[in-house]
Amino acid sequence: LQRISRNKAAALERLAGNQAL
Amino acid sequence: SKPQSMMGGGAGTNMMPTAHASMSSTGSYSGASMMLVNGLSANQNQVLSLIKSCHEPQGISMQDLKQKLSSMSVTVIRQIVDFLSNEGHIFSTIDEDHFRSTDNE
Repeated sequence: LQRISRNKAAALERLAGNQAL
Repeated sequence: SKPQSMMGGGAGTNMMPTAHASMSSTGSYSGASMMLVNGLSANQNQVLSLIKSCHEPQGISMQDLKQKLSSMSVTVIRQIVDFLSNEGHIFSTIDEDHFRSTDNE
């Protein structure tokens, strides 16, 4: 499912962004 | 709630922590009262570890979370899930009621 991988990619980005803070 | 003035000497300072969750301002989490080492509350950690423990491709459902976290209200679970999602710990899969963790490869 494309939706899942898209959501996951977005989530990983958020996670990386938060960890960078 | 009014501030209760201690009458008759302060022998024992019995502080009652009245957790007043003002959820209107940020709205992101009201289930977060005790912060632990990783910055998540006990409730948030519980939800996160449940989501982590599920290895279905579509993730864990809101129904499952409700069942396994019968001590928490649906509203609280939903708030925690929203918070974890905003933080990037989890993401929704087939719909807004199914979640997977980002770090259970």
